[in-house]
Amino acid sequence: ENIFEENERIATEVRKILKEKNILSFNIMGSPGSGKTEFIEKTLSLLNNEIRFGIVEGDIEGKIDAERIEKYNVPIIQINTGGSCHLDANMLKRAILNLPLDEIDIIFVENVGNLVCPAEFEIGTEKNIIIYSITEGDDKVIKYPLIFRVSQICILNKIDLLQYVEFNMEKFENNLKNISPSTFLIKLSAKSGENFQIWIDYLKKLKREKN
Amino acid sequence: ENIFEENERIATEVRKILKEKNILSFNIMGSPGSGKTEFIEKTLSLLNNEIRFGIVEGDIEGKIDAERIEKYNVPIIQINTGGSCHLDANMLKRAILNLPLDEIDIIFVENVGNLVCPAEFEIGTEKNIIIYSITEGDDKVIKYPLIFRVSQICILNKIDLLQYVEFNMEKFENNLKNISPSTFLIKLSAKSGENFQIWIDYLKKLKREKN
Ligand SMILES: Nc1nc2c(ncn2[C@@H]2O[C@H](COP(=O)(O)OP(=O)(O)OP(=O)(O)O)[C@@H](O)[C@H]2O)c(=O)[nH]1
Ligand SMILES: Nc1nc2c(ncn2[C@@H]2O[C@H](COP(=O)(O)OP(=O)(O)OP(=O)(O)O)[C@@H](O)[C@H]2O)c(=O)[nH]1
Ligand SMILES: [Mg+2]
Ligand SMILES: [Mg+2]
Repeated sequence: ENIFEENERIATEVRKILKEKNILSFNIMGSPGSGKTEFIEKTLSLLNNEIRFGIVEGDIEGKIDAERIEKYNVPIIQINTGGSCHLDANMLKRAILNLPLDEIDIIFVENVGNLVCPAEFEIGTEKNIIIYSITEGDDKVIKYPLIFRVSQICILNKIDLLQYVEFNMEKFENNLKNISPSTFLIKLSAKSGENFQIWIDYLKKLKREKN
Repeated sequence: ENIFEENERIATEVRKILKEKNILSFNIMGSPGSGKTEFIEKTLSLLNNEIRFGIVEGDIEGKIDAERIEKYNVPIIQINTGGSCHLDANMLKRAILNLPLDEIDIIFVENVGNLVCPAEFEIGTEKNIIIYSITEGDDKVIKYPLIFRVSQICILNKIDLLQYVEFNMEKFENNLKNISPSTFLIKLSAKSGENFQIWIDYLKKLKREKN
């Protein structure tokens, strides 16, 4: 059994645990600073009194992101990878066994900031989200295709900055369509809240379908 | 011999080749979209008629960045890592053996966009540069410390956007001082050219010291 086979086996175990508890789970990936934590914070601030969340924060070291989430009083686990540039299924399995799974409807797992390796390691969540910020440029779908292909949802974040940067939206959307036609694109700003309701409505729809 | 020992052995060979040719070499690292290529382009546009450059472009696939550099008519090699999230010394050794080393004063090696793994693999260049953009946030030095520690130079890029984003410059500079006191910080914009002369003067100084 090589490292990928072992990881896949454990990811299947994680999937089974979350399915038994009827939990909707997301693996949130993206470059360093793309806005993964900001996105989670905004979602919690809008839905925390109607949906029960659980958060798993994945970072190389420290607990800066977990501390940002603490103010929302949701169950949260911080994973430190000790240098590894991505989360794997084993890390997630250990984390979720420390969450009150019977009191959670939706789990967000924030992966390590990296546009490459996290795409190669299934961790057992139901959906993958790629948070991509316009400030990274409009050509990265072609340069880093795998993470877009494995994501069911692509959040194009920081659209509040569109007027200040050169970003060819048509080029980006065409590239995404070519590289991963089934990925659902939502353009928003996690900071200003612009278009954020599109994501909130979509999340609620996914949750209804689950129940 | 494990993978790091083998890599270190080959990095030493690369260092020896570049030293014999009296070439000043830089490993340019940073997140996807931090502005590594923009930085190289700006430097070439200002110095290409007085310094002889050679460029090695490292990407997972494709040759988008190499094509941006072609207009400067400098010797350039594109490395495709085939999925690996970082360059290693062996890849660079093969690339430089295809460059006209007798006609080059300075080599820029652009690494794969990643704030984690490139920091762990010496490739044999003389200096490491981390290109960090303000749009990534002011807390990433603490979250991704290794790449800052291994870099002699930190370019804080995209300062033309400072008025549009929340970026605590004092916090960033203090973090950098704490994590890596010897790293030389230059704040500039590769796009607008603001403060770019500080880097140009520094590069010329490094070249003079080499000769
Ligand atoms: N203008 C703007 N800034 C944003 C937006 N979303 C996030 N930011 C800023 O981008 C920077 C990084 O945001 P984070 O939430 O820390 O990003 P992250 O992806 O969680 O970063 P890591 O987990 O460290 O990889 C911070 O300065 C945020 O304030 C947005 O929609 N618009
Ligand atoms: N406003 C502003 N934008 C910049 C600056 N430098 C680069 N950019 C933009 O940032 C985006 C990414 O720049 P690139 O040069 O492709 O970044 P990179 O680090 O080479 O990206 P990869 O090699 O794909 O990882 C592009 O849209 C650039 O125009 C800058 O100083 N200011
Ligand atoms: Mg974060
Ligand atoms: Mg580039």
